[in-house]
Amino acid sequence: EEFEYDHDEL
Amino acid sequence: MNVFRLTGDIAHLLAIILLLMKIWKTRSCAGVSGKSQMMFALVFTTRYLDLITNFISLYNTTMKMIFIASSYGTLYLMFLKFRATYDSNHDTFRMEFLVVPVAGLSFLVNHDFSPLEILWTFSIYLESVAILPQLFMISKTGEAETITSHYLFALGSYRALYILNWVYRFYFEGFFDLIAVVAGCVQTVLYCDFFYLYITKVWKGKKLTLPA
Repeated sequence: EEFEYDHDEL
Repeated sequence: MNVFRLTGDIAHLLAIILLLMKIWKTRSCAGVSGKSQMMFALVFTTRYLDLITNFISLYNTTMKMIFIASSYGTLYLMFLKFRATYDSNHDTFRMEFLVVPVAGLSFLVNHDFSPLEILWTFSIYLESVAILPQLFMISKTGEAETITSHYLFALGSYRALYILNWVYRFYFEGFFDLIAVVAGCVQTVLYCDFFYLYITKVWKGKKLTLPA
């Protein structure tokens, strides 16, 4: 499974 | 975006503004740990590299740019403009005791073994402990200026509000980031002793002093 970058916080 | 995250971000922004105001108005950075501030600059730099790779929202981009710029602005005031007022004799916490283990841990425990993700993880871990030199400095001098204690209260509240945000996001969005949550809890726990002193002293109009 490919990692998806999803850091939407500060 | 929920109310906890927004108020958390506002508290974070307020903390940074309070610190810059304290230094600017008093023309002095006495009582402020340059080591904590250096680590915060490192935290923002390593976390917000995604400004180049990912666009999330105008709000997100703006806040990130403000945080990066203000952290370097603080370093400029501390180490160049008002260098003579920097209390280095009391700022003796060894940064390498935090940076080295945190760097090691970010290589070992992360969501993905890629440069950007490891740097993000490093920033999350480092942020959780970056306040220690500041707290150590207060424990050495036994006191903090009132404005500095307001700064610390706002800075500590920010991550505590983020914990509420994570609880909210877990229930309503199914979002859960174990690394951020654990580090955020550690970060908040480190402030507990300070919160207690702040509420029992500063809220009653007294200066923050440590019990002998």
